[in-house]
Amino acid sequence: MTRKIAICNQKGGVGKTTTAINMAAALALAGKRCLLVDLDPQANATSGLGSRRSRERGIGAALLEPELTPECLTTTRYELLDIIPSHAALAMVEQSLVKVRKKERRLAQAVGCVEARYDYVLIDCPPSLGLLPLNALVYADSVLIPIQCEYFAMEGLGQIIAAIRETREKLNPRIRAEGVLFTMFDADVELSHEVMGEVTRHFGDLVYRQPIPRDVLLAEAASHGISIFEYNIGSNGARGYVELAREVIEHERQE
Amino acid sequence: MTRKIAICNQKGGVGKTTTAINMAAALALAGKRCLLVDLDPQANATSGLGSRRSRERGIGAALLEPELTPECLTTTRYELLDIIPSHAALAMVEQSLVKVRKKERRLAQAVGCVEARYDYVLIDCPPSLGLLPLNALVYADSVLIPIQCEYFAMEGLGQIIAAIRETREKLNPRIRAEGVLFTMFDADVELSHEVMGEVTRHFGDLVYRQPIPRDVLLAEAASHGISIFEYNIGSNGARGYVELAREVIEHERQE
Ligand SMILES: Nc1ncnc2c1ncn2[C@@H]1O[C@H](COP(=O)(O)OP(=O)(O)OP(=O)(O)O)[C@@H](O)[C@H]1O
Ligand SMILES: Nc1ncnc2c1ncn2[C@@H]1O[C@H](COP(=O)(O)OP(=O)(O)OP(=O)(O)O)[C@@H](O)[C@H]1O
Ligand SMILES: [Mg+2]
Ligand SMILES: [Mg+2]
Repeated sequence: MTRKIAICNQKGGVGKTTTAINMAAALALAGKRCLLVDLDPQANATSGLGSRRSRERGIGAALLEPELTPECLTTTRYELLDIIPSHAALAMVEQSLVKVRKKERRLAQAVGCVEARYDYVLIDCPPSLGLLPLNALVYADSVLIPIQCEYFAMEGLGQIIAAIRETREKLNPRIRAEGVLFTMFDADVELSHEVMGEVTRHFGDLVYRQPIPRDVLLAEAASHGISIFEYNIGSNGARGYVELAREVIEHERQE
Repeated sequence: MTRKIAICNQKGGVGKTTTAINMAAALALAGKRCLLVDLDPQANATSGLGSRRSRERGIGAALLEPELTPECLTTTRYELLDIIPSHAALAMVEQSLVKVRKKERRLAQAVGCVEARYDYVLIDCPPSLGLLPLNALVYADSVLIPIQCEYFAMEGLGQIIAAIRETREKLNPRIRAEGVLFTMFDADVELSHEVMGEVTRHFGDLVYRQPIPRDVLLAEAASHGISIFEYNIGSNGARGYVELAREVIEHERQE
């Protein structure tokens, strides 16, 4: 049974793409067949894995013509990890989808026909609660919510939790929060601990055990188009995403 | 002559809101009458200045009924600084505006009738290139582009520069880039210097002289709803935004 996880938070710069890339790479290292869908016109997940942006063979094309999806599956430098790349033109596709019937189910139609080839489908979302993230919430089974240990990121948590609940009531009865992941955690910064304490008080059982530490090697790895494991397997960032993958696989057994 | 500056970058988490709040506060300290327009449904600029979110007297209401704008002007704790607050409902307003005629000029209609009361109007944009940021590009005279000294932030710079050029050709002949502002600059991090070098090579004369340093006091100030000047006037963050305000005022004289 393919697990479909949307990586979503409308707050910008909280580590969605970094989590999508490195969690997919960690799951592939653990022997899971993975598909990463880059649903952001910025196409950061595409370039962060060293893949080429594509207009004709990207997610934009698959959303307009779902039968094209098999041709949009692109291999990456990691054996068990494929990607459906993105392109800046995806922003136009979002605007043209607004007038289409069942516009929020286009991703489900597109990716639904190839998901059986994979153990995990991860979706990297743009920083909004518009039509593209909505498509991810309608398609996925669960949502992983990266959050920085900072004030503005905490403010937005209520909005994404409400959007998940609303999608569950109206469009996708299966969707639930998979977990809240602290990113860029800096143990020396008092604010990091305050926010972590506050969020854990409200969302306790949803919070992943280990925060991802602030580690510039994660940003450097992305600039080389490779995962943190290939760039520096001994880094704090690599250890953080291995722990995350372990916990996500554990959740699998509980279902 | 009122200067109208949009603070815009579709890349998330690059310091748009932090720049909007502290640049507005610095300009007010310098004796300029300022209006900050929070054009983001996350309403971070609203809470970062300690103001209340508002649905009836916020920017969403003014976009739907421009004659309401004078009632949406809200004072802040800083004498020369007013704000038009935001609210999560602004996301619905964006969706309903899509079908309206001249949808990209609603902000110009709304704020145009009150701008004469101010020396500066600053607009904090959400992390996208959708209808709300487009309204800001159609209304403003110039765009201040905050950018992190990181790889993904650099990738998106071409997209925002292209969006400004396209808006200038089709919708607003006055709009130009005001400048590129490096944020969260960490002199100890090699990647910071690399990205700064690369961007300066391509956009040299657009880059502000001083980067804003990474300073956790900026994040802490926001969590207390006050500017960096009130929170800790001697901080590196405060010095960075004073320098920025000085340079922006200098640009004024050259016009
Ligand atoms: N744990 C970490 N430590 C240090 N830097 C990080 C970490 N996680 C992410 N980064 C860096 O922070 C920046 C923001 O991360 P990223 O782009 O993954 O966030 P995002 O939520 O996908 O942003 P957007 O909202 O624009 O899609 C990037 O430059 C990234 O390299
Ligand atoms: N110079 C800085 N030093 C340290 N932290 C900073 C700095 N500038 C901003 N921050 C923090 O980084 C985070 C992102 O900044 P901010 O919210 O201003 O970015 P943004 O571009 O407005 O994000 P969004 O794309 O979601 O609107 C915030 O938690 C903020 O407090
Ligand atoms: Mg991203
Ligand atoms: Mg912001």
